[in-house]
Amino acid sequence: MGRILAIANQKGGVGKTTTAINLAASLAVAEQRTLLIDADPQGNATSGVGIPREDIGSTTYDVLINGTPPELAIHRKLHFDHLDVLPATPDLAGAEVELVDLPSREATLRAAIAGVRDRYDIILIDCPPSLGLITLNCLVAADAVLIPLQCEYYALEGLSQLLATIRLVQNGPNPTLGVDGVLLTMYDARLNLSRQVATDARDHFGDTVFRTVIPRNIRLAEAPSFAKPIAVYDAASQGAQAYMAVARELIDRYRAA
Amino acid sequence: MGRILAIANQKGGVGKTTTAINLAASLAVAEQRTLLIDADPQGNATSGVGIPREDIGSTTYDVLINGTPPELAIHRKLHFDHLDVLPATPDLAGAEVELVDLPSREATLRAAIAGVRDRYDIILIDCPPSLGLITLNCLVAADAVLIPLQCEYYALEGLSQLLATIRLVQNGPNPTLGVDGVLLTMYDARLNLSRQVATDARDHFGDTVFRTVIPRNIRLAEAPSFAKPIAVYDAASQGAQAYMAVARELIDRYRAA
Ligand SMILES: Nc1ncnc2c1ncn2[C@@H]1O[C@H](COP(=O)(O)OP(=O)(O)OP(=O)(O)O)[C@@H](O)[C@H]1O
Ligand SMILES: Nc1ncnc2c1ncn2[C@@H]1O[C@H](COP(=O)(O)OP(=O)(O)OP(=O)(O)O)[C@@H](O)[C@H]1O
Ligand SMILES: [Mg+2]
Ligand SMILES: [Mg+2]
Repeated sequence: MGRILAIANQKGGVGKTTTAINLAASLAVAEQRTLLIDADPQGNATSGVGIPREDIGSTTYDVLINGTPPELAIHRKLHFDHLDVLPATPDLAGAEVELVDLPSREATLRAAIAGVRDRYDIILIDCPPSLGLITLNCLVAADAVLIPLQCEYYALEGLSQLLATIRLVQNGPNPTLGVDGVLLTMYDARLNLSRQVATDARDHFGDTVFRTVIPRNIRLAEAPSFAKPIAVYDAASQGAQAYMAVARELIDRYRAA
Repeated sequence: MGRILAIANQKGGVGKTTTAINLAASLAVAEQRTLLIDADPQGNATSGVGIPREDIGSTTYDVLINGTPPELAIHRKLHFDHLDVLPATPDLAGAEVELVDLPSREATLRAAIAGVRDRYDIILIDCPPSLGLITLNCLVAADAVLIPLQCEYYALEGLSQLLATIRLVQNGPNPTLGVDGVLLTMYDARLNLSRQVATDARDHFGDTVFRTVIPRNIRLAEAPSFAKPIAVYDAASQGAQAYMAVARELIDRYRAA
């Protein structure tokens, strides 16, 4: 029974997509059957992992709104045998409004992907930078949240809003929603700001914070322009090594549980 | 008659808030009567410019949904005589759904702020990282858009969606909406990626791209944790000098027009 993880944080540009793509690829390298769902109308996970716009058929929008079975929209074995991807396009933005009038509107995604869950060991969902109905659907569909936390001030400030939303979901449509981890991203050990945010996060979240920290590494920012996960673009880079270490840490946490 | 500029880009983390706060402060230093409107439920512009949570009375939400006159919600003379701010809090997120049922829902902000327009030379609106109803309201209320463009791949990729939305607004509720400028942000001259994105942007936008480029500068990321614009936190920094230069460039463009 695949574990579903929502990669969520309403603060923009904190590394949600970079984490979703590269953690998914690293898990696939570690022989975990992995599905990456792009739930962001920007479609960055779709282009960054290497699905060209012209190859896209059905999308997350179709699965959510038109009842398309996910297995008809999923692209299989991207770069690795164990990496499948459900792509998104900008028309997903329409779902924010179209979902409003549906009965149990926030549980639409959970119902839509229930049928494919058993084919995977882990399902990662890349969320948009907002706490609207699309992100709500991801939090209701998920077993847990993985929170990428950029080591900067506004990102830390926004955490309380995210945690408040997670609590609302736990008190409502998804009582078993957990937080599987907080991942520090774009960390620069030379900067006071980075060190300070990391200390604050560990004080606040304790062991939930991954031991592995993702450093600021230009190869991670270059990889999407080559439409490849970092494990393919530059496996020896610090960025690739860090995401591989996160994958191992996550697998160990699940084994230990 | 104040010119209204929406600082917009649905891509997260590209420097919208950093530009809104620091351009507003620089314009105030240059004796332009300036209003900064925070239209993002994250409230980063509100905290970053220095309005503590406990000092906030009425907000952008009240002006938009409850019909509160903006002059009752505006905080005057923040750090500079010519800098006023209309603050936001997380309850603004509710407006995304509440606006759906209003008649002429996308023109609500334009009507709400019409009465204060004449008191200012320039009004800057910090937009959230999405193309939903709140951002739509900002584009309809604005005379023009200022597009912060982070010098990275996903930011460049997202431009076509933003331009498509601007065209929709021009063909509908706001035919005179212009683009007053594209501002390159977090530019690092040592990186190929930065130089490449800058070249692509100038090829595409020509003179609309500001000559001034905002460098990646840690002082800009530190300033919000001290609740001050960069012009107050560290006026000698490269970040402060760059935003001052953008303010001058913008004023010159308006004078020349
Ligand atoms: N560790 C890193 N080192 C350097 N650059 C990074 C790193 N992580 C992400 N980036 C770059 O920073 C930018 C923001 O990252 P990304 O797009 O993954 O964030 P996001 O949270 O998904 O953004 P959005 O809120 O728009 O969805 C991208 O240009 C990305 O390539
Ligand atoms: N030129 C710069 N140099 C260094 N850091 C910067 C610069 N501009 C912005 N930052 C930092 O980068 C992060 C993203 O910037 P900011 O929050 O202004 O972007 P945004 O587009 O408003 O994000 P959102 O999409 O969440 O609203 C912040 O932590 C900010 O302090
Ligand atoms: Mg993203
Ligand atoms: Mg912002």
